[in-house]
Amino acid sequence: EVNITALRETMGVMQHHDAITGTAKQHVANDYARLLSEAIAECEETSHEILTSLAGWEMTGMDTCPLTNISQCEISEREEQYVLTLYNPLSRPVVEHVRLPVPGDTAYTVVDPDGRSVAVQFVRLPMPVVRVPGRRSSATAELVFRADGLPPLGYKSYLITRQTDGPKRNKRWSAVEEPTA
Amino acid sequence: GESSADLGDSRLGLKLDDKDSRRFVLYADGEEYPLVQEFLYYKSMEGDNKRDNRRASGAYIFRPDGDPVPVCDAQKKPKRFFGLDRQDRFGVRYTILMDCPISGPVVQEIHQECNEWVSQVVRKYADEDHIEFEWLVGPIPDDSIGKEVITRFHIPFYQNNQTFYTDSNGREMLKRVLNYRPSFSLKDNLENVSGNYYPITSRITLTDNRTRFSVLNDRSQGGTSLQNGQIELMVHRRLFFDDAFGVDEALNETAFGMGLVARGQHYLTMGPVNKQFAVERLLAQRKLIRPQYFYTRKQSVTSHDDLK
Repeated sequence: EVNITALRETMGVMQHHDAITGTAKQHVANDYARLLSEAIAECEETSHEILTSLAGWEMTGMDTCPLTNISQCEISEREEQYVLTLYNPLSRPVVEHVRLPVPGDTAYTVVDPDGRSVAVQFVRLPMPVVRVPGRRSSATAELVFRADGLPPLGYKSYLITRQTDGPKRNKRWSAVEEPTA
Repeated sequence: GESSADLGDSRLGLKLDDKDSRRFVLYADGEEYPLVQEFLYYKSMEGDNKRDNRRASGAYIFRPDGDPVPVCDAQKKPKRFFGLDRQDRFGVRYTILMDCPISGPVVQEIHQECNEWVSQVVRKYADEDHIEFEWLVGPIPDDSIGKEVITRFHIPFYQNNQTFYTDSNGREMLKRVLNYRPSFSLKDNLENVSGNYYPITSRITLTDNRTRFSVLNDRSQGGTSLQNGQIELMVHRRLFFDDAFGVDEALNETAFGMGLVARGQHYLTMGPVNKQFAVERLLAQRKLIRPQYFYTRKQSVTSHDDLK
């Protein structure tokens, strides 16, 4: 309860017409962003607790990547192995196309909860995306796969492993240009 | 190789025109429709706000100055090369970096660069019933000319009788008729563009009673249909004048000393009326209430058994 109060209150603030329509002064808009960011971070703790209770075992060390919308995620870019858990908040099964930012010259395997390898595709990021001002990321491509049948109000976890000694991936999907000034 | 750029299949697909990167052929349920998708901008009205006709476009009002201007070179020939190794006439090997299309088992994409500040990816995931347009707009140039950038989808000859539908906060769809208000007589619409703009919180739809053509968005935007077969959505604005309605600032947000860059998605669906209601509703739920992602770094998990 305590951890989700901040987001409840912030969502209340966001009902103000300036927050909805974008007519706030700039420093107020910046403050809205700060409030939301901090409140969402507080809620993450609760999300982890809920997932732990669904899983029946301690899911420790969970993180989120709020900058995935600009193709930036420290975990998917740097970790050799990690588990991606997808929680479906809808009351029916859904399919999600996962896009994870990765460095352009590495290959990964993805294993689903049943131990099956999932078909993956590496798609280079367009140069305008790579060059967005303020983006600090080593990712020049995205690892894309289809997460099938996420259960209603439930989760599925995928084991993602970087291939260190395997063949480099298909050049056709990995060609990248060097950023220019 | 260098074959034509296309996405999807005959159930739902797109084929890019050979000569003009704005033009597509849209395939939906075995039928073909010409589709034009382009980025344009409205030049924002300047003014000192002392008289009605000298009111500037700003945070509170959208007041364009004239017709929209295309952002991109209309006749720009689409690039369509893969990252293939080639050899020039001197025997030097070089690589042509692909621009489009990208094709694989999960997704097909066409990457398009319009100019230095507008680009997009058009993509179709296998077995999906929509086409995604991921736009990237900004930083809008700091040239003292306010710009309100739109993306416009147009199916020529589509007969929607100047009527379109927009959602009301993601719930029911409301009927909108060009230059018409249901509750009063609209005599002179002095603002022919903004007077027909409506909030689009999840989707905007056209129908000819046989098919439905919809664009769903990932965030609230302003949008309209100013001509039959046309849908436009505003994706970004950078203005240099205050409209004197109270905010007392021009809508000119910057980061890193430049105008903001905005990135988002539009989802295009098209098909028979009886099927499309379900397609749109389910797609809106999936895209607006997306799964949450949690990452667990390597600790004890090293194999599938550990994962289980």
